[in-house]
Amino acid sequence: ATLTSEEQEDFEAIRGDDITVKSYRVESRITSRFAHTTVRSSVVNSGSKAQSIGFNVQIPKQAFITNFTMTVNDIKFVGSVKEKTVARNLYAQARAKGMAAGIVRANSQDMETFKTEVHVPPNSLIEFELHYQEMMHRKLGFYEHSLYLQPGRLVPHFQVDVYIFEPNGISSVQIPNTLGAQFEELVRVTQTNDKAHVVFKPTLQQQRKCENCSDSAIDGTFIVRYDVKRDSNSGELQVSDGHFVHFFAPSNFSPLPKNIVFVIDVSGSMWGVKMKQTVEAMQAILDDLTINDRFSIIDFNHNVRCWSEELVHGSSFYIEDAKNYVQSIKPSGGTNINEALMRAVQMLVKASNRGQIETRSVSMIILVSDGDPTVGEIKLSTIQKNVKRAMREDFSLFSLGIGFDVDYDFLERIAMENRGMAQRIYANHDAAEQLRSFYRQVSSPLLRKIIIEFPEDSVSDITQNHFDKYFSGSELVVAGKVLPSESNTLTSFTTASAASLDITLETEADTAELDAELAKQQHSFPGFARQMWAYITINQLISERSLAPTAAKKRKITQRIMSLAVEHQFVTPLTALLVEGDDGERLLADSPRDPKHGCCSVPANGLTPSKVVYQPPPWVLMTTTAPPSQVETGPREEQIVPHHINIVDND
Amino acid sequence: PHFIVHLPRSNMDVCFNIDSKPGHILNLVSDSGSGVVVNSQLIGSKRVHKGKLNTYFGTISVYYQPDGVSVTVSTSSIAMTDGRNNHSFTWGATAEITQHGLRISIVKNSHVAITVNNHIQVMVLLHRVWKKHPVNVDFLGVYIPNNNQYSPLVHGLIGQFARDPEVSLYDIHEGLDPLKKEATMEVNGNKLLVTRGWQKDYRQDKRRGSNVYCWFIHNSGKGFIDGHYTDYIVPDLNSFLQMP
Repeated sequence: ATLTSEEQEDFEAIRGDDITVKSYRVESRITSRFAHTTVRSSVVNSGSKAQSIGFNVQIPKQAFITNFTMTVNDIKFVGSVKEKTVARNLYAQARAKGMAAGIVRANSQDMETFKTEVHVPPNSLIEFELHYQEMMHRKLGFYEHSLYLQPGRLVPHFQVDVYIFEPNGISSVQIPNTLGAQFEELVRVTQTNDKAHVVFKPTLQQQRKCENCSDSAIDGTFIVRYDVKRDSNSGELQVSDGHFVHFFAPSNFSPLPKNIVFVIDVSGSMWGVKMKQTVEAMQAILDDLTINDRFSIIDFNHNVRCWSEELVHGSSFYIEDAKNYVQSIKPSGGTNINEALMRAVQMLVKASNRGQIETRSVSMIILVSDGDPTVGEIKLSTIQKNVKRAMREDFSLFSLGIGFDVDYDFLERIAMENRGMAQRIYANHDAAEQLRSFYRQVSSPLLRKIIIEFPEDSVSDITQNHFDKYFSGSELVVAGKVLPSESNTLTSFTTASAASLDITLETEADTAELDAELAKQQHSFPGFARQMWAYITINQLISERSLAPTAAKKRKITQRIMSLAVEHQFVTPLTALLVEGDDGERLLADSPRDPKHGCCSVPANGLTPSKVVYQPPPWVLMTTTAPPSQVETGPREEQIVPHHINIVDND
Repeated sequence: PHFIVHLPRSNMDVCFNIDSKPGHILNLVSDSGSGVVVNSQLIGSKRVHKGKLNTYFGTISVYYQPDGVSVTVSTSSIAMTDGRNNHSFTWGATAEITQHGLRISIVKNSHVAITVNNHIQVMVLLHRVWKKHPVNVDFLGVYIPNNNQYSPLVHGLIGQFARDPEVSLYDIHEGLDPLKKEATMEVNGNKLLVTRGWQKDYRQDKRRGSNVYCWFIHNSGKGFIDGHYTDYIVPDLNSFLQMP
């Protein structure tokens, strides 16, 4: 936290009888779509009394925290990732001795908050450092790196650095103006063929809300959007540190024709803004359909209605008629998801049996719902079974959950189980745009039945390498370990079906070249391939775990997740970060839960909401913003038992 | 472009040049019986060199009419279209693409083989030059095997030689250039003065090529090919040859 003389002057100027943030630095190193972000803050209690100092960081939900350290007046607390039970036991021991404090991680929409508060004596200097890692997922042709900036105060040294290194080259870097007009000119981007550096470093004066204000205007998401160069359709194979990553994002294929059944929840809870935004989104989505596509609309509350009993072509006549139909919907009544989905599947089956579905087309159901089922079959596990039984291998289900009254985990499970994906739509945001954006992601399927394979004995521990579909603007990623070999090249073979043709693509990579290149780069992240492999594997295992049919299988998956998470230092739903001081004081950061929804459901992973326990040591106090009623004082043993999954260790 | 025609019956290679204008599309094979057409579009060098603007094959197109499928190979990409769908591939990856009876095999930065119904094959070789070369441009070479099974209706600058013409060669003598002999060739009822020379086959060695010794026909193959070379200029990449 060394300040320049100018910053020191600023620091003296704002230093008052209060807490002063000397510096706030965010640094992201993105290498081949994998980001390691570090948030560092240096805070001084300039007042004459002991005070609470907070360190709040919002991190993307898909990120895994990898470390947190804190230095309070030169006493260092160092973090380490441990199996959750181990961490909790150690934490409990410390607590029994009055040597424990807490860290809260809480969920909000697409970010989660990492929050620490320290109660420190006057003239204390505290340094916080949080590390997290995440993989950039390509959507609509871009990778997007989001950093939520909320220093809360004016900061003499405020700086954001994003370093991007993409071995195949960077095609574009964009910094959308999301923080406000006053910061528009303050972002600097330096770009070469394979590197980019984005710097945002507003001075103290530039941070002020107005000329004489003492409030900071920095409060929002700083977004870096970029894409990479692709010189072929076969993908990019990268080998580093004994691991490989294969990126596959071809373009220049004609989209496959689609057969879509839109299943829209029009129950009473959709009344108002939700329905208005759904209608608005549907108008745009329907306009996107082409004459080669076939579609129908099913709207449901306690009853199920079809706009057309059969799939029809996306002609202007039908599109206009469908738009009028959607416009006229008046939400009311209950929610019968089971029957609506069954009707949608039957519609696709009927069309398929009649030969109305082209062999190489993509058939999908897009479900939009804002609540749990209340009519007909309401047991989620039964609906899940029914849908899976009825769906054919060629059909897929995409679910959109509007708001927080819907069991999003359920929607995600049925989507994943049926070759689709799910997305939460935030009702208080621009829901229409979110719906349209989701549709744009899935509206251009380019390939089907994609398999990425490697010669026998060349790789091991490969992540998912069979994919049902590839959508334009997205990216398929396969990672694994490279087995020792005399050859200095690794080859991959990709097979897929496009509209009217079958393709086999071959990609080669030198197994030493990239490491040599990374060694030369000052701001790259050399362990990216190893961490990315672990990141993908853990996420896949978490998904598999939620679908595991037997307790034994689930237990095995749990063990594997825990061992990988500990080895790669990821805070996952099954591990925790134990932060320890030299003299045995301990803090515990558990993963947060999805916010509660509805009245009756529980989180799919069966974990109880995270609660923070603290027992302040004499000089340092870690607190939580959780209401007192949620703060436990005794050992936490109780578990909410979900009725639809198998319970094993750590559930 | 240079043309080399191997005549199996005479066990002889005959060659000629055609210097047409950039943009012109020359028909190489036109087989209305099997529905296959192979055309080539010419590109010019970057500028006139020694008073001459050289032309090369910049695009090769193979069109299979029964399926309405067209494969267009250029120096930058390989595109396939069936009227409704367009797919394109770069030279940057080895790939195998199949659609019904058509197979395209791309070998990274090297060549592409297009096979129609297992009995007609066209191989296109990519020649890359230094990007900043003041004169030269990237160009393509095309190789069409003698054993392609065409229908009796086949024609075109190359296709016409599916019917191996009767050739006799005599009066071989020293030419003006002592390294190049001259002779008289009788073919298709024409007597032609031909010169011994060589052209390059780049299939085995893309950089240096291997020499193919051949009898060179002057005046753009006049007398050896049926009609005049301009008769083989077609309006677009999928056009069949309209012979009178």
